[in-house]
Amino acid sequence: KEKHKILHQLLQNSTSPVDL
Amino acid sequence: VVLGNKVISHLMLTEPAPLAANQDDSTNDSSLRTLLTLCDLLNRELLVLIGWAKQIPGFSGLSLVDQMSLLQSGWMEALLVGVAWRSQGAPREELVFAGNLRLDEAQCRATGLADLYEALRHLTAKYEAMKLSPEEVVTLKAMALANSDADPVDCPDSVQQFQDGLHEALQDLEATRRDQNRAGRILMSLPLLRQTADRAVQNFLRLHRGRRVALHKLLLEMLDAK
Repeated sequence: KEKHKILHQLLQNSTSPVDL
Repeated sequence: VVLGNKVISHLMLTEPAPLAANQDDSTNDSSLRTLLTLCDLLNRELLVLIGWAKQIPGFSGLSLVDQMSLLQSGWMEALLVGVAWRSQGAPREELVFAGNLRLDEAQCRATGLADLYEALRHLTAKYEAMKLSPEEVVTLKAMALANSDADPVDCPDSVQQFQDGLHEALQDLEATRRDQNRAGRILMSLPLLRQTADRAVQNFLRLHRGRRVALHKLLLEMLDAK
Protein backbone atom coordinates (compact mmCIF):
# COMPACT_ATOMS: atom_id res chain seq x y z
CA LYS A 1 0.00 0.00 0.00
CA GLU A 2 2.79 2.41 0.90
CA LYS A 3 4.36 1.86 -2.51
CA HIS A 4 1.11 2.62 -4.33
CA LYS A 5 -0.13 5.31 -2.06
CA ILE A 6 -1.47 7.76 -4.63
CA LEU A 7 -3.73 5.15 -6.24
CA HIS A 8 -4.77 3.98 -2.79
CA GLN A 9 -5.66 7.53 -1.74
CA LEU A 10 -7.57 8.20 -4.95
CA LEU A 11 -9.63 5.04 -4.63
CA GLN A 12 -10.42 5.73 -1.02
CA ASN A 13 -11.72 9.12 -2.06
CA SER A 14 -9.45 10.72 0.45
CA THR A 15 -10.42 14.26 1.29
CA SER A 16 -6.81 15.15 2.00
CA PRO A 17 -5.06 16.65 -1.02
CA VAL A 18 -3.30 14.09 -3.18
CA ASP A 19 0.15 15.04 -4.38
CA LEU A 20 0.25 13.96 -8.01
CA VAL B 1 -29.08 5.27 -24.92
CA VAL B 2 -28.76 1.82 -26.45
CA LEU B 3 -31.16 -1.08 -26.60
CA GLY B 4 -32.21 -0.54 -23.05
CA ASN B 5 -28.99 -1.99 -21.65
CA LYS B 6 -28.43 -0.09 -18.44
CA VAL B 7 -24.76 -0.91 -18.10
CA ILE B 8 -23.90 0.43 -21.53
CA SER B 9 -26.13 3.49 -21.12
CA HIS B 10 -24.30 4.18 -17.88
CA LEU B 11 -20.88 3.70 -19.50
CA MET B 12 -21.85 6.09 -22.29
CA LEU B 13 -23.02 8.72 -19.81
CA THR B 14 -19.94 8.47 -17.62
CA GLU B 15 -17.42 8.43 -20.47
CA PRO B 16 -15.10 11.35 -19.65
CA ALA B 17 -14.69 14.24 -22.06
CA PRO B 18 -11.35 14.13 -23.91
CA LEU B 19 -8.55 16.12 -22.28
CA ALA B 20 -6.42 18.70 -24.05
CA ALA B 21 -2.63 18.67 -23.82
CA ASN B 22 -0.84 21.44 -21.92
CA GLN B 23 2.21 22.39 -23.94
CA ASP B 24 5.36 21.97 -21.89
CA ASP B 25 7.74 24.91 -22.16
CA SER B 26 10.42 23.90 -19.70
CA THR B 27 13.00 23.03 -22.37
CA ASN B 28 14.16 24.10 -25.84
CA ASP B 29 14.59 20.50 -26.94
CA SER B 30 11.48 20.01 -29.07
CA SER B 31 11.39 16.20 -28.86
CA LEU B 32 11.80 16.32 -25.09
CA ARG B 33 9.09 18.98 -24.95
CA THR B 34 6.73 16.67 -26.85
CA LEU B 35 7.53 13.80 -24.53
CA LEU B 36 6.99 15.91 -21.41
CA THR B 37 3.71 17.22 -22.82
CA LEU B 38 2.59 13.65 -23.50
CA CYS B 39 3.59 12.45 -20.02
CA ASP B 40 1.70 15.32 -18.41
CA LEU B 41 -1.36 14.41 -20.47
CA LEU B 42 -1.08 10.73 -19.55
CA ASN B 43 -0.78 11.61 -15.87
CA ARG B 44 -4.01 13.64 -16.03
CA GLU B 45 -5.70 10.93 -18.10
CA LEU B 46 -4.80 8.43 -15.39
CA LEU B 47 -6.44 10.59 -12.77
CA VAL B 48 -9.60 10.77 -14.88
CA LEU B 49 -9.42 7.02 -15.57
CA ILE B 50 -9.36 6.18 -11.87
CA GLY B 51 -12.45 8.33 -11.33
CA TRP B 52 -14.09 6.70 -14.36
CA ALA B 53 -13.33 3.16 -13.12
CA LYS B 54 -15.16 3.85 -9.88
CA GLN B 55 -18.30 4.49 -11.90
CA ILE B 56 -18.26 1.22 -13.87
CA PRO B 57 -21.16 -0.83 -12.55
CA GLY B 58 -19.74 -3.38 -10.11
CA PHE B 59 -16.30 -1.85 -9.68
CA SER B 60 -16.96 -0.15 -6.37
CA GLY B 61 -18.27 -3.45 -4.99
CA LEU B 62 -14.80 -4.99 -5.37
CA SER B 63 -12.38 -5.03 -2.47
CA LEU B 64 -9.96 -2.12 -2.38
CA VAL B 65 -7.10 -4.55 -3.04
CA ASP B 66 -8.81 -5.84 -6.20
CA GLN B 67 -9.69 -2.33 -7.37
CA MET B 68 -6.02 -1.40 -7.05
CA SER B 69 -4.81 -4.59 -8.76
CA LEU B 70 -7.15 -4.23 -11.73
CA LEU B 71 -6.16 -0.62 -12.26
CA GLN B 72 -2.47 -1.36 -11.85
CA SER B 73 -2.55 -4.03 -14.53
CA GLY B 74 -5.21 -2.61 -16.85
CA TRP B 75 -4.73 1.16 -16.88
CA MET B 76 -2.59 1.34 -20.02
CA GLU B 77 -4.99 -0.90 -21.95
CA ALA B 78 -7.94 1.28 -20.96
CA LEU B 79 -6.08 4.47 -21.94
CA LEU B 80 -4.95 3.04 -25.29
CA VAL B 81 -8.48 2.11 -26.31
CA GLY B 82 -9.17 5.85 -26.26
CA VAL B 83 -6.03 6.79 -28.20
CA ALA B 84 -6.63 4.13 -30.88
CA TRP B 85 -10.28 5.18 -31.20
CA ARG B 86 -9.36 8.86 -31.61
CA SER B 87 -6.60 8.02 -34.09
CA GLN B 88 -8.94 6.35 -36.58
CA GLY B 89 -8.89 8.09 -39.91
CA ALA B 90 -6.28 10.62 -38.77
CA PRO B 91 -4.37 12.22 -41.64
CA ARG B 92 -0.77 11.01 -42.14
CA GLU B 93 -1.54 8.09 -39.81
CA GLU B 94 -0.98 10.25 -36.76
CA LEU B 95 -1.59 9.09 -33.23
CA VAL B 96 -4.17 11.40 -31.71
CA PHE B 97 -3.32 11.57 -28.00
CA ALA B 98 -5.44 14.71 -27.73
CA GLY B 99 -7.08 17.09 -30.18
CA ASN B 100 -4.03 19.33 -29.82
CA LEU B 101 -1.43 16.55 -29.49
CA ARG B 102 -1.18 14.58 -32.72
CA LEU B 103 2.08 12.79 -33.45
CA ASP B 104 3.06 11.29 -36.78
CA GLU B 105 5.60 8.55 -37.24
CA ALA B 106 8.58 10.90 -37.59
CA GLN B 107 7.63 12.84 -34.46
CA CYS B 108 7.19 9.62 -32.49
CA ARG B 109 10.56 8.38 -33.66
CA ALA B 110 12.24 11.67 -32.70
CA THR B 111 10.62 11.45 -29.26
CA GLY B 112 11.78 7.87 -28.71
CA LEU B 113 8.29 6.47 -29.16
CA ALA B 114 8.85 4.54 -32.40
CA ASP B 115 7.87 1.27 -30.75
CA LEU B 116 4.70 2.78 -29.29
CA TYR B 117 3.83 4.25 -32.68
CA GLU B 118 4.11 0.95 -34.51
CA ALA B 119 2.10 -0.93 -31.90
CA LEU B 120 -0.63 1.69 -31.66
CA ARG B 121 -1.04 2.03 -35.42
CA HIS B 122 -1.56 -1.71 -35.61
CA LEU B 123 -4.27 -1.49 -32.95
CA THR B 124 -5.85 1.55 -34.59
CA ALA B 125 -5.99 -0.23 -37.96
CA LYS B 126 -7.65 -3.21 -36.30
CA TYR B 127 -10.33 -1.04 -34.65
CA GLU B 128 -10.82 0.86 -37.89
CA ALA B 129 -11.42 -2.37 -39.79
CA MET B 130 -13.89 -3.52 -37.12
CA LYS B 131 -15.86 -0.25 -37.42
CA LEU B 132 -16.47 -0.11 -33.70
CA SER B 133 -19.43 1.88 -32.44
CA PRO B 134 -19.03 4.28 -29.48
CA GLU B 135 -21.02 1.83 -27.35
CA GLU B 136 -18.62 -0.96 -28.26
CA VAL B 137 -15.64 1.24 -27.45
CA VAL B 138 -16.82 2.09 -23.92
CA THR B 139 -17.63 -1.58 -23.30
CA LEU B 140 -14.26 -2.69 -24.64
CA LYS B 141 -12.52 -0.21 -22.34
CA ALA B 142 -14.39 -1.45 -19.27
CA MET B 143 -13.76 -5.07 -20.24
CA ALA B 144 -10.06 -4.42 -20.70
CA LEU B 145 -9.90 -3.20 -17.11
CA ALA B 146 -12.04 -6.02 -15.74
CA ASN B 147 -10.06 -8.62 -17.68
CA SER B 148 -6.62 -7.33 -16.74
CA ASP B 149 -5.58 -10.64 -15.12
CA ALA B 150 -4.25 -9.07 -11.96
CA ASP B 151 -2.59 -11.60 -9.71
CA PRO B 152 -3.30 -12.55 -6.98
CA VAL B 153 -7.01 -11.76 -6.83
CA ASP B 154 -8.36 -10.96 -3.37
CA CYS B 155 -12.02 -11.97 -3.97
CA PRO B 156 -12.16 -14.07 -7.18
CA ASP B 157 -15.96 -14.39 -7.08
CA SER B 158 -16.52 -10.63 -7.03
CA VAL B 159 -14.08 -10.05 -9.87
CA GLN B 160 -15.76 -12.83 -11.85
CA GLN B 161 -19.17 -11.23 -11.27
CA PHE B 162 -17.81 -7.88 -12.38
CA GLN B 163 -16.49 -9.46 -15.60
CA ASP B 164 -19.72 -11.39 -16.18
CA GLY B 165 -21.77 -8.19 -15.84
CA LEU B 166 -19.76 -6.53 -18.59
CA HIS B 167 -19.83 -9.62 -20.78
CA GLU B 168 -23.62 -9.74 -20.49
CA ALA B 169 -23.78 -6.09 -21.46
CA LEU B 170 -21.72 -6.81 -24.55
CA GLN B 171 -23.93 -9.75 -25.47
CA ASP B 172 -27.04 -7.60 -25.01
CA LEU B 173 -25.52 -4.92 -27.19
CA GLU B 174 -24.68 -7.34 -29.98
CA ALA B 175 -27.90 -9.36 -29.72
CA THR B 176 -29.72 -7.12 -32.17
CA ARG B 177 -26.99 -7.17 -34.80
CA ARG B 178 -27.32 -9.60 -37.64
CA ASP B 179 -23.69 -10.59 -37.20
CA GLN B 180 -23.60 -13.31 -34.57
CA ASN B 181 -19.82 -13.29 -34.48
CA ARG B 182 -19.56 -9.67 -33.44
CA ALA B 183 -19.17 -10.16 -29.66
CA GLY B 184 -16.58 -12.85 -30.22
CA ARG B 185 -14.64 -10.64 -32.60
CA ILE B 186 -14.56 -7.85 -30.04
CA LEU B 187 -13.30 -10.22 -27.36
CA MET B 188 -10.70 -11.56 -29.75
CA SER B 189 -9.28 -8.06 -30.15
CA LEU B 190 -8.30 -7.99 -26.45
CA PRO B 191 -4.98 -9.84 -26.87
CA LEU B 192 -3.71 -7.21 -29.31
CA LEU B 193 -4.71 -4.50 -26.84
CA ARG B 194 -2.78 -6.28 -24.06
CA GLN B 195 0.25 -6.65 -26.30
CA THR B 196 0.09 -2.99 -27.34
CA ALA B 197 -0.19 -1.81 -23.75
CA ASP B 198 2.79 -3.93 -22.72
CA ARG B 199 4.90 -2.39 -25.46
CA ALA B 200 3.73 1.09 -24.46
CA VAL B 201 4.69 0.53 -20.82
CA GLN B 202 8.12 -0.81 -21.83
CA ASN B 203 8.62 2.18 -24.12
CA PHE B 204 7.85 4.70 -21.36
CA LEU B 205 9.97 2.88 -18.79
CA ARG B 206 12.89 2.82 -21.24
CA LEU B 207 12.55 6.54 -21.84
CA HIS B 208 12.29 7.26 -18.14
CA ARG B 209 15.45 5.29 -17.39
CA GLY B 210 17.43 6.04 -20.52
CA ARG B 211 16.68 9.71 -21.08
CA ARG B 212 16.06 10.29 -17.40
CA VAL B 213 12.76 11.92 -18.16
CA ALA B 214 11.16 13.03 -14.93
CA LEU B 215 7.67 11.60 -14.70
CA HIS B 216 4.71 12.77 -12.65
CA LYS B 217 4.20 10.82 -9.45
CA LEU B 218 0.97 9.07 -10.36
CA LEU B 219 2.23 8.01 -13.80
CA LEU B 220 5.48 6.76 -12.30
CA GLU B 221 3.66 4.87 -9.58
CA MET B 222 1.46 3.13 -12.16
CA LEU B 223 4.39 2.35 -14.47
CA ASP B 224 6.30 0.97 -11.49
CA ALA B 225 3.39 -1.32 -10.66
CA LYS B 226 4.01 -2.98 -14.03
